[in-house]
Amino acid sequence: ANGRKKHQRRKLKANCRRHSLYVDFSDVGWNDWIVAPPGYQAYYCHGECPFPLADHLNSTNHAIVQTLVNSVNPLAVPKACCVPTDLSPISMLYLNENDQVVLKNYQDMVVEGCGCR
Amino acid sequence: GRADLIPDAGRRNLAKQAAAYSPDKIDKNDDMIRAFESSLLNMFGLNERPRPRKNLVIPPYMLELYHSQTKDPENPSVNFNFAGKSTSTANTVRSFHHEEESEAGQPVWEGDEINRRLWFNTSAVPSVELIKAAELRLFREQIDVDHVQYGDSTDHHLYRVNVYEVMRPNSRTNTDTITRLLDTKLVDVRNSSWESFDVRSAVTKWKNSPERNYGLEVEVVSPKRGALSNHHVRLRRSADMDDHAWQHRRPLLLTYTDDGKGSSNSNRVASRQKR
Repeated sequence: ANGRKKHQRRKLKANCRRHSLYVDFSDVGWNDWIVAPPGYQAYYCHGECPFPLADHLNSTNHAIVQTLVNSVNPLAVPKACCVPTDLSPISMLYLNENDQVVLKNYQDMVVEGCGCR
Repeated sequence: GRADLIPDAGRRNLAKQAAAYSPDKIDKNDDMIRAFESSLLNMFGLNERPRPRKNLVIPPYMLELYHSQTKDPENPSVNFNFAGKSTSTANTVRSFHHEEESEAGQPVWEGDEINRRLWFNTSAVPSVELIKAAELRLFREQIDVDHVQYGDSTDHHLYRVNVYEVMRPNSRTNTDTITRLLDTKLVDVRNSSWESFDVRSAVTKWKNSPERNYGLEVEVVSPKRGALSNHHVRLRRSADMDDHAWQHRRPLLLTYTDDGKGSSNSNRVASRQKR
């Protein structure tokens, strides 16, 4: 039973899901021209898309078929990929190259959901 | 001269990655990094890495707009949703201060009326962006009108502020200047406040024909000439005002534009909000 639990835990951990990724603008040296925010939680998707594809893995019909073919011939076709399926925008206040203050909304900056595609 | 939007450590790692993918094209790695940097700049709508001057003052109103836009992180929107503003599908706000060099030689006060020209260099608005709204914001300091005698007048605290587009200037005499009224407001001088004027039609014209940008003219009309100073509308820096205070009170032009990158996502955002 302990072995099965460990196995399940490892399997769940490895499945496709959203992970934390805080982008700190000072880390990339952009804090001199980006006024706000100082950084933002962007997230990223990572993990396996194992057979069988569970509902929470947010897979497409194509991903299910690709997983099936992969199970038959792993060398011919890779598994489905764990990718962002839903993204949201953020607002940024920054100084442009003319020293003008600009407020802009950028779409698709934050991962809201991941899935097997 | 290098854009260096990517830090040196990142540049080295990217070069290694590129080499792993195409070891036979090591000499082209720099090109690949430059292409990546170019896509980053394009994403931000920049031509080069900004190198801002030190001690630049951020207009408090821009910070206010930022906080207003980010107050509900659970429901982020690609387009701006500012209360009381019709910005349509705009997703970019740019702020402009007027060129103070162009003030030289202008008539300052004409009797007791303010008639002042403000010129804004709006050429930085990219041609691909559509102007959805534009406003001129003027700061007005409160004045004590209770001690001023106006006879039987009951509305002596109301001043009219007119904003015109200069259609044809005459810098020498100011007599042949042709102007077009863009917006007008009756303001109560008993309270300090910012006043907003709709100048979209003029800014749209300047974007399409920059050579026809002759600026805006602001006129303040008192209810009774000579009764009260009109200097409460902050159109120019006073001699005793320090730079910091001036930066917080000087006229500000705002453009609300749509760069065309937000509309395709609106359905997805609406769907998420519904869910």
